Amino acid sequence: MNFRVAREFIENVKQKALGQGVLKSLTPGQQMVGIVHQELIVLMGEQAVELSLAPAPPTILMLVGLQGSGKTTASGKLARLLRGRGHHPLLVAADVYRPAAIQQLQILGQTISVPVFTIDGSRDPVTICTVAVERARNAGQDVVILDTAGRLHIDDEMMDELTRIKEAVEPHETLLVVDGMTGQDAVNVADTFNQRIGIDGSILTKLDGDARGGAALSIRSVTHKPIKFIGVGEKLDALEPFHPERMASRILG
Amino acid sequence: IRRYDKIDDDLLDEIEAILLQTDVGVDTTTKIIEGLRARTVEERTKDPSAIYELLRHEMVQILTTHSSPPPSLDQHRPHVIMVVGVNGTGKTTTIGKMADRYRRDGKKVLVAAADTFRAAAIDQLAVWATRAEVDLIRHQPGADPAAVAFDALQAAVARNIDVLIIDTAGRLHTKTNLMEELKKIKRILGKQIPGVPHETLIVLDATTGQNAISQATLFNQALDGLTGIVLTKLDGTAKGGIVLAISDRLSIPVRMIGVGETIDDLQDFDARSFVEALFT
Ligand SMILES: Nc1nc2c(ncn2[C@@H]2O[C@H](COP(=O)(O)OP(=O)(O)OP(=O)(O)O)[C@@H](O)[C@H]2O)c(=O)[nH]1
Ligand SMILES: Nc1nc2c(ncn2[C@@H]2O[C@H](COP(=O)(O)OP(=O)(O)OP(=O)(O)O)[C@@H](O)[C@H]2O)c(=O)[nH]1
Ligand SMILES: [Mg+2]
Ligand SMILES: [Mg+2]
Repeated sequence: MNFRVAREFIENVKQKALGQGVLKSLTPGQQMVGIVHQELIVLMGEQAVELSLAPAPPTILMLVGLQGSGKTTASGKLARLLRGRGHHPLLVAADVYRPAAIQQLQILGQTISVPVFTIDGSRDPVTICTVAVERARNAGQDVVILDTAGRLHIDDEMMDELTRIKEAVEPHETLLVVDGMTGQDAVNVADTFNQRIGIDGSILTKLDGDARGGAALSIRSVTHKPIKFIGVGEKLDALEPFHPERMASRILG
Repeated sequence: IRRYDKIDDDLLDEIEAILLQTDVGVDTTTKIIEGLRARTVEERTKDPSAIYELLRHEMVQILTTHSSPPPSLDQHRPHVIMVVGVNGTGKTTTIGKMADRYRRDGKKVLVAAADTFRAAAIDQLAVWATRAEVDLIRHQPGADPAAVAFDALQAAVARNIDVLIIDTAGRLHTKTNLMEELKKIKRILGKQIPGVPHETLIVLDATTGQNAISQATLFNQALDGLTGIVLTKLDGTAKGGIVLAISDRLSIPVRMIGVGETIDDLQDFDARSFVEALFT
């Protein structure tokens, strides 16, 4: 977690610890860990919050984030999850930059029998997303998942592109996909994405390794938006809802 | 005297904050701060800019002490480079950039698509090979990565290739079976031609925090010695300070840095400018 976030956190813990008397059954150390654990859970949003659906279909989900964070894979995972719940998702290949990005999403779509929308030869993600949503409405696809290109939060043109996509299709949820191993930079990234385009939640990926996942705390405390899912593997079934208490235990190691 | 101490302490606090913010990590930061404290006492340095200069010098030392110069290409042919690392760090893109560089330097380059697992990984490298104007060895998706590597090395010898670069699938360092797969690739190569691969580079994402230490440690162990690090995505806001901890503990030098997504966005590592960038 970001060390400024940590300092603030430590201050809260100190306050709680001083405010509480000593419980007879626990050692001060155990009690301290308990307080820290509780504080972490509170900080991370006490209970799991999941995807909300739009009042009228299609529900549009837009996945955004830095390069390589796991957006394309997460798009496939969400599509699989929603299909399993009886929805008819449409995956949209809005990354026109990365070599073979469209093929990558198409292969994932094939794996889970979910259609993937593309416009052959188009270099305009705004058009791709707009036409995709229109197509979904006509075809009765009730969830549209927009897989966007990885980009830097400090790249004005690319952040602008996201704003334009958002204005064009008005996604119900904008989800920030963050690599679970991200260090101090998590705060800058989450804050900037939230300030510039607004996010409704995030997905923390690659937590099947030994990364503590402190980025979860940073993201949550700076955006005040919930972490909705975690990625726990490369396969499309490796997506779990985010549980604050489990994350707290993990961060505390 | 008291006043001097106070200034010194505030300055050290400021420096500590900066180091922690750039992912240098607690242990290495403490070591640097203590080293700095000792030197400022012995040199009686008061001036903040002099202290900062001592600090930068110390950090450059950490980054360069154990690093030998990169291997020269005319020792053997083909010169084989194996590229490894966890998922999404920029291996495939970096290989595209490296291939182009060697080709422009007049070398005959071959790249091998040994990521036979991830969706469209081979297609992705194929695009980069075309951009870099180099040949590509590929099998079908799902093929044995060791077989691709073997095939590529044979082709490199047959075609008088100067540099062979092998792309591998991203994998988490904690996945034993995947690390075994990587060991197998290395073993197969070494059996074919002793000493191959001549370089084993780990690609680290500058946005990665302390986990990079675990990554470097385990890849280093599994592959019996990483020869270098490529630190990518330094064009973002992350500073990649974690390489200080890695240099300090494992003595693996940073060879190159990735500063963008286009073919020219690869630079040789310069310890001094890297350290200066940590403070901006
Ligand atoms: N182990 C593990 N790997 C993951 C997870 N999520 C994604 N990956 C891998 O991370 C790498 C990057 O995933 P992508 O889905 O291509 O990431 P991306 O954000 O779409 O990348 P760009 O489009 O280039 O920005 C791939 O090798 C994925 O298989 C996860 O939860 N666990
Ligand atoms: N901004 C920036 N992006 C980079 C850099 N290097 C790679 N990328 C991007 O990071 C993403 C992942 O790059 P890849 O080359 O697919 O990474 P990889 O390590 O091969 O990924 P896997 O094979 O899935 O493990 C792509 O969107 C690249 O364009 C860099 O130096 N700067
Ligand atoms: Mg993608
Ligand atoms: Mg790759």
